Amino acid sequence: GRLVKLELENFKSYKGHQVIGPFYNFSCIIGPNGAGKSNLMDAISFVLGVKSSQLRSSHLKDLIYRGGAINNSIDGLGGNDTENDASGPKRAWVMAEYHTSEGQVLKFMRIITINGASEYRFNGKVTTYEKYNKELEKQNILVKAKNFLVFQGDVEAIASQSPKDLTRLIEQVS
Amino acid sequence: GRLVKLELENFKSYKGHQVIGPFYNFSCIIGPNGAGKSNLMDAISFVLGVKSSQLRSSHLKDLIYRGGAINNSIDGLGGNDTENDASGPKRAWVMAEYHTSEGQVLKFMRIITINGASEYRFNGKVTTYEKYNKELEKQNILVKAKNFLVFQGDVEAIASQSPKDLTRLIEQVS
Amino acid sequence: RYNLFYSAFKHMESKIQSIYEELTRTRTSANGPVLHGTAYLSLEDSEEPYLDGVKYHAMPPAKTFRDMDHLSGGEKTVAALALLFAIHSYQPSPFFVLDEVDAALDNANVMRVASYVKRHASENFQFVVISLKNTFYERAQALVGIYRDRDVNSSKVLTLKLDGEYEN
Amino acid sequence: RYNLFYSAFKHMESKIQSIYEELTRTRTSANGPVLHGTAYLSLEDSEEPYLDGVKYHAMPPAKTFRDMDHLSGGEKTVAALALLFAIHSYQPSPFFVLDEVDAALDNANVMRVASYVKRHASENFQFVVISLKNTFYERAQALVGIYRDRDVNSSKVLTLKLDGEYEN
Ligand SMILES: Nc1ncnc2c1ncn2[C@@H]1O[C@H](COP(=O)(O)OP(=O)(O)OP(=O)(O)O)[C@@H](O)[C@H]1O
Ligand SMILES: Nc1ncnc2c1ncn2[C@@H]1O[C@H](COP(=O)(O)OP(=O)(O)OP(=O)(O)O)[C@@H](O)[C@H]1O
Ligand SMILES: [Mg+2]
Ligand SMILES: [Mg+2]
Repeated sequence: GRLVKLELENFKSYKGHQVIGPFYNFSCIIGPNGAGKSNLMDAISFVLGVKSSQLRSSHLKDLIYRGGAINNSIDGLGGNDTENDASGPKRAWVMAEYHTSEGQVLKFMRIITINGASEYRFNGKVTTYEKYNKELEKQNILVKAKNFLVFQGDVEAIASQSPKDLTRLIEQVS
Repeated sequence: GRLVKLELENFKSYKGHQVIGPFYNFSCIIGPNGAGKSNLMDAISFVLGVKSSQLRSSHLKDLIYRGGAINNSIDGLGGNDTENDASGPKRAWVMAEYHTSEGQVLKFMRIITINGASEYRFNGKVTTYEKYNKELEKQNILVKAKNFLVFQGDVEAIASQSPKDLTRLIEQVS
Repeated sequence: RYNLFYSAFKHMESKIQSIYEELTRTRTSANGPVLHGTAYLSLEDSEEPYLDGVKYHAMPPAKTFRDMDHLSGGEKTVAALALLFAIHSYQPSPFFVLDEVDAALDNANVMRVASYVKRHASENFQFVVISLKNTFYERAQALVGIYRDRDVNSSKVLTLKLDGEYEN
Repeated sequence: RYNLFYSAFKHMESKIQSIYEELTRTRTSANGPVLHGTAYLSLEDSEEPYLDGVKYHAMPPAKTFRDMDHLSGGEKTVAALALLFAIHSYQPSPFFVLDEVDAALDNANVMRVASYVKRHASENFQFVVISLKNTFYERAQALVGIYRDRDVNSSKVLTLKLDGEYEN
């Protein structure tokens, strides 16, 4: 099976509702520094149930889009306090559409609110994290092992991890 | 003043005696992966008195060139044990030639032997580490602060260092 | 538990060499031989494997046998990718997400890794790769371009299928 | 001790903005305005500066004011270089050695950083930079090419002055 498209609303630097995709067998995400490429990887990790600490955020609520004052310093002019809206969105969600090799369409969705509560939906129905994760494991998506997600800056450490860590990783996939 | 040239003998991947330079105001070190670029930075750091743990080596003797068995696996052929010389060099040294802005030529040299002993020479005369470091400090080369050496992979961490660390760095240069 | 671990280890052990070979194959000159690296896994204590640990060794082509710690940045990246793909061969997750794994690679290694991904990407082994290097992304089937829309202070997305179709 | 620290801090504080501005100056479109980032240092506890610490803040152009931790890889690299150059301005070591600091930078940022280095390199501020990106090294005065000589199993060096002279 494979990941076909992603929908997100107010997730990190993605304001409002956006649809991303389709994803092909080999898709490349490109763009300038600070555009939001790693945030897109965070969106994929988030919808799979990865904890916020792995998504460069100390609290889940940091994952919700925040506008805030923009730094519009222009040569010759000072000042930069525009659009200082403290009234940003109160929730964010990501939905991943996954097609199994038998042609079934699965929808995984995760929603967070400003008070940090997480809600999981599988094919539109609210469910527990355990059941949600079970459905992912049926597709061989083992989030605990995370051997298929390589975050920015982490690749070299994989080669020099200790024998203990490597053993634990092999245990998680066996 | 500035660094003009480097001479080294049996330092890391540099076999035998080699002269590197001249260095200009803006020199770029280029070459394929594994060629020896970071080893050259290690040579510069080494001659300034930086500890071996910062040079990706647990012991000083790892800094001495070692030939060893070469992996010459070729498509279709197996095996790879050639030139298995356990009799490699027993010492290594690096010498940096530095020209002060008044036109004086200074030579800093550091030698290590297989048993890990370090020897420092300033303008050809053996001296203690303290005196050697004093001569470097006269040229504003503050090795303790290391604010002028950025090792591979370390640059991002400089921006997100803790206020305590940043304070300590400013103290070291003040 | 021991049997599960052991069969996983044996499987990865059998795969790691051919994967690393494919990622390190280099022709030294136009008519020269094709060199490649050597990689293997070993058990520190083969009586009780999950007591001590699995050690990974990788030697780039024409290099001496050294500790993994002495590999350069680029050499470590290639060795790491080979290990990841070997683990995947035992327990194939349907997709990989890789964030700028090519940052430390020189052009030759970027091409080898991108060609490996292109060769192995399929319906059941999907790759989503973030890269800044055109030598990498020009080999993809499709691009997901992210830009910052300053007017609305938000990230925006464009998708481009590389055989010409344009979707938004 | 306090006075020394304070004068160092004051000096860096006065320099950091102009350095970060030079590293982040972007023209958004052909006739558009030139935007730049904002950076400053603040004392967490101004009574006793070396009790608590100096905090560094950097905001890329047209971005919101956020914690340094939320910056992207490339944004952090640029902020880090600005800080290093600000510290250097107070206590100028004669040379800098930078090892692939451009690994996380996109082409526009590589050009800005390389141009900064080119503009500031001098007799008393020398740069030795390791880079894999031609956008960076083509701006250098001279190249030090490192290659591996397989026959003797050793690193070797060639020096090339970019205005044409060739030395070995
Ligand atoms: N909750 C949020 N709301 C709005 N913007 C956010 C939020 N969280 C992070 N950001 C912004 O997202 C930007 C970082 O994006 P990201 O890390 O995805 O960049 P990137 O494209 O990966 O860049 P690079 O190529 O440098 O790695 C930062 O500038 C940060 O301010
Ligand atoms: N004492 C030594 N004797 C011989 N070779 C050594 C020694 N120490 C390290 N090496 C070799 O040096 C090589 C690494 O060189 P280095 O880290 O300088 O590469 P690099 O040019 O920086 O590559 P990259 O672009 O990937 O960062 C390794 O392959 C390692 O085996
Ligand atoms: Mg990123
Ligand atoms: Mg290196």
